[in-house]
Amino acid sequence: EVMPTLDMTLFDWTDYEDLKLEV
Amino acid sequence: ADPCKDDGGAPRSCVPGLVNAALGREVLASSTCGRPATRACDASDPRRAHPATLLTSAGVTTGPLCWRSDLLSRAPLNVTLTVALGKAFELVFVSLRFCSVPPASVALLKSQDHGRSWVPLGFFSSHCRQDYGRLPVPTTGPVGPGPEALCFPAPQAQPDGSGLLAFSVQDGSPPGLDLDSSPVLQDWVTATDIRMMLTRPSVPGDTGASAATLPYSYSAAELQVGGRCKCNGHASQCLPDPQGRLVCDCRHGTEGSDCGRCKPFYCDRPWQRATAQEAHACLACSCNGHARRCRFNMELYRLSGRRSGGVCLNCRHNTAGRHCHYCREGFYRDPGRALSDRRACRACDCHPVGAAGKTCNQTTGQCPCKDGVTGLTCNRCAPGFQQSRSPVAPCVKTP
Repeated sequence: EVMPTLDMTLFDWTDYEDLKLEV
Repeated sequence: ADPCKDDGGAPRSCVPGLVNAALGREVLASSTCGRPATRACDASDPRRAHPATLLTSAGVTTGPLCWRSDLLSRAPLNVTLTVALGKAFELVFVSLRFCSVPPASVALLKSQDHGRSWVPLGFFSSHCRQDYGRLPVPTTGPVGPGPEALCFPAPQAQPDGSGLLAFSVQDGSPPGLDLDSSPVLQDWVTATDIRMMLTRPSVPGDTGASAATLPYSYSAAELQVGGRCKCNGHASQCLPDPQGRLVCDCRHGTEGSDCGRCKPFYCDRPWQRATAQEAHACLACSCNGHARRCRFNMELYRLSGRRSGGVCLNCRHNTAGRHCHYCREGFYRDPGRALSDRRACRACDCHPVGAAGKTCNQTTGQCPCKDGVTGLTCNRCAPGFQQSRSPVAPCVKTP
């Protein structure tokens, strides 16, 4: 089974602005 | 063929040939005739000059052959001849040929620091105790545990009125000492400068008193310093450097005017003089091609059983460790490339959301994944998990 890579656009960054900055 | 390598290309001890180290060197004489000019000696007239250069010029002259001191009319009747060899030599012999009756007392000295300090190599006198406060050398030769400056008989006058002072460095050294294994003997034969002090003229019916037939002058023609350019067994020749100074043509990873130290990257073990049995070459540090500098660590050298003490400095290409032999944090070893490959270490590339950290396993490259995340870089949800909207828990169990 080929698993799709994590789609960054699907994440809700509302509460994780710090994390998003890292990304 | 390279004398510093054996037939198989392995390093072996090598030494420069025996030469007259004084040949062509300037001789400083404390007294030379001709200033002011006399009927017999005129320093400004090449046909009647007797300069000290004649002592080391290999007899290439159309004028007089002998150096001559000024006329000495009162005690002390000392005249000093000094020759700088330019660099350290390992002496074999020193000789001086006199054009007149040789002096009754001569002191031979050497310097190892280019003339700053002097130590005696030997004395030559018909009155050892009176002139130098020493006993004449025993007929059985040196008896001390190490080499020492002994007092030998004064050079004898030949029927033609000349004489020869000849000194072999072995004369002052007890038999059985081996240059390879005796640091004391190595020190004994090493000299950068030679000095002869002619301290008392020979007079008929010599009693040791200073009442020579005055005025008197010393005269000599050939000063020879037989020796080998000192390279500690790591060079087969000495060559002039760009400034004209004689230096060893160093091999075996060594450098310096006497090959007396290891080259900068060749410090995996301490410098040592070569011997007939072992070349003791300086070894390059083992850095897998990722560093250009290293330093020696004695503690590591001892711990390795005296085999390797080099520590690589500034490992490049994302490598780390004493030999640049593993990958630095955030990188892992690419198994498909040689350790010496510039790209032997690959970046971990851990996923910014899926991985719990940025440092991967240095061997496998596996990043630490958050729960439910899989893949070498933690960029996928594991079977039974699906992507969530939370960057903190990017994969959640499938309902």
